[in-house]
Amino acid sequence: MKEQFSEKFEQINRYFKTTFVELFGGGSAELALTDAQNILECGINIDVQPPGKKLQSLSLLSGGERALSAIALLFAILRTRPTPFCFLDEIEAALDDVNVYRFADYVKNYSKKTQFIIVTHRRGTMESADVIYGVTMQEKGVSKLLQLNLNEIAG
Amino acid sequence: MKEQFSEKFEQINRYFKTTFVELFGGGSAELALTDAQNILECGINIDVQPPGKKLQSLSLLSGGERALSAIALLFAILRTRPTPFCFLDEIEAALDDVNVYRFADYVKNYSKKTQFIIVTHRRGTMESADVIYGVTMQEKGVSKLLQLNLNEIAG
Amino acid sequence: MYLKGLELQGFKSFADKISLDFSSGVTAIVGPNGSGKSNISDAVRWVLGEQSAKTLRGAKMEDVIFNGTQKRSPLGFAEVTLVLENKDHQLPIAFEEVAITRKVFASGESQYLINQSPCRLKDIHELFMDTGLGRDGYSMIGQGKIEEILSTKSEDRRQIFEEAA
Amino acid sequence: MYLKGLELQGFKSFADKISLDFSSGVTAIVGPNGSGKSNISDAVRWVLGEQSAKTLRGAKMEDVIFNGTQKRSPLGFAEVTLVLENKDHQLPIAFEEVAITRKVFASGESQYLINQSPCRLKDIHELFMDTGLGRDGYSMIGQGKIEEILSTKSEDRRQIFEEAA
Ligand SMILES: Nc1ncnc2c1ncn2[C@@H]1O[C@H](COP(=O)(O)OP(=O)(O)OP(=O)(O)O)[C@@H](O)[C@H]1O
Ligand SMILES: Nc1ncnc2c1ncn2[C@@H]1O[C@H](COP(=O)(O)OP(=O)(O)OP(=O)(O)O)[C@@H](O)[C@H]1O
Ligand SMILES: [Mg+2]
Ligand SMILES: [Mg+2]
Repeated sequence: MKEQFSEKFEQINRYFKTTFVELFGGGSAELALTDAQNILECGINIDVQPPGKKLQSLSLLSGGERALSAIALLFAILRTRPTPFCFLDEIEAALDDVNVYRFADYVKNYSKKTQFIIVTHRRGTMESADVIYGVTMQEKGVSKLLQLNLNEIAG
Repeated sequence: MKEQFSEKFEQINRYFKTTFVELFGGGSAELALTDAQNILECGINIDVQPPGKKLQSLSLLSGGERALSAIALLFAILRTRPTPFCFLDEIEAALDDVNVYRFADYVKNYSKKTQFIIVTHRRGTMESADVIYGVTMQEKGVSKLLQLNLNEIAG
Repeated sequence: MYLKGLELQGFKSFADKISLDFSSGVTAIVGPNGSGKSNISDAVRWVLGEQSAKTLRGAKMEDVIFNGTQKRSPLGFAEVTLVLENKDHQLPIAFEEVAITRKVFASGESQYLINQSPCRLKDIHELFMDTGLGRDGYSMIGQGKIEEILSTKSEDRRQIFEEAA
Repeated sequence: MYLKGLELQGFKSFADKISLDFSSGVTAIVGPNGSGKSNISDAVRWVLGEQSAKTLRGAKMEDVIFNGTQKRSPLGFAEVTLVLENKDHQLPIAFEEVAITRKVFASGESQYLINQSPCRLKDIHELFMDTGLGRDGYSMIGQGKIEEILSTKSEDRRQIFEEAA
């Protein structure tokens, strides 16, 4: 039980170190158990160091840095425990345009093994899509769906 | 005490009905006390009806509709209790581009009476600014400030 | 196993029937605030057996039925069908294509079907049990919920590793 | 009364001294993720007398001092000065221009000044008491915090109306 846990933890940790560097273009991150003697009950610390910065508490990170770290951890978990598809609803809302493109490229690569359905407002994410559906409410309160091409979307 | 409370409540309510319609371009909204016999202790309900839609619980509204309703309520409170300046940190993050422009126009008008300092990623909000400061970290981990013109900002 | 398509009728703001075909890669869903994008992911959660009305942003399960607009009256039921390709039989069932249907009436009565065969909600849960698509999985991240992944208190984290294990 | 300017030195990521002059209308602050925009609004909260390190995203007050990078060493203090125009004397003080300064050293020792005159934190709180700029006012909405305004439970709402009254 303890061994299986420990093994999974190490696996997620290994993936997290990689996904973080890929999304941030550098820096480092890792998961740390707060009590190695009691791994089934102790907490986990998430230590994150954006490129060039010092290791600091997660709370001091910016909104965008926290969102991108969370996305890195999500992908680490998905690699450890793959699901056939993944639904993401505006998870990149806090990212600036440069980070949205990093995220979009990452998803594009990952989508060879996992199917993604992403609700988004961001152009960068739309550009990584193979299929785009537009939801509209021409009649107020009633949703309609239409398939779109990237060049049909303003902005 | 009770009267002063009731008066302030009515005032915020009156402003909220107006700010909501201005920001949503229609629809209606109001604040309602859950227990008219016990106004100093009962809860407040926020009843919101976007244009063309039916009155529904706030929880069923979309992320953007909730954010815009919250912004309408914020402005109603500010009109009842004006402050000399107001600092807003990315409060329009959940809004689509059309709603960002509605928000930006509203702030522009309001700024004749109240000074606004707004942290933003959104072009629409930047366009309503009189002065724009860019924060950068050319040296990693060290923030620098520079004044910008709108046409210097990519995007 | 992958998602082929989704059909919604009477589910939340989708008064009229709509259907989507998913790409095997990345499918993006775009549109203005309040147009119905998150309602689509609510529909997927719901048809996969979501039991908490709160997770679907409502107070009771019947809140997912189209409740009308200023010009249209409410509908009597909501129905969602999810179609999956199952050639690898990751879903423990003989079919190579699996259609899951969930229907709820304004009366509160519910119906569940697997390839048009009536079944119980329990059967749908069991069908997806080992796929990571359950409610404790990380296959669906709701709007505004990505930061929750960082709050790894020991109860939350035990969940991650138990799910991942 | 309005904000004229702000000076930061050693405050969070602002290792080198910077100063901003505010427009009397709308001033926008833009830049990439993690560049320091929210740190500027933290600086304003702090100089106006914020006492909760948690509101400033830290664990203790000294967390606001620039703590170094891979190339620079930490600094020994953080200092912020806010300058306000006070011709209408909304601030109950004789001056037409008011400069509030707050400084904290790595030792934990703090200094407060009003127009270069040392004072206590209490004096800064009292100066701003009737302006709506206190911690219960609605003059500062932090990142990710706008939706909190909708959760009007009776304790929160009493605050709104008491503040507004
Ligand atoms: N049972 C229902 N009947 C009719 N309309 C409903 C029902 N439930 C929710 N809605 C409507 O659906 C809309 C919300 O849709 P949704 O959350 O999918 O928007 P969205 O496209 O995700 O927007 P955003 O970009 O702001 O997140 C709301 O306006 C809500 O009133
Ligand atoms: N005491 C400190 N010393 C040095 N750097 C600090 C200190 N406190 C916070 N920081 C750094 O400041 C950065 C956060 O800045 P801030 O929150 O202002 O970003 P932001 O521009 O608002 O970004 P976003 O657009 O993502 O919200 C973090 O990278 C954090 O590590
Ligand atoms: Mg949504
Ligand atoms: Mg920020």
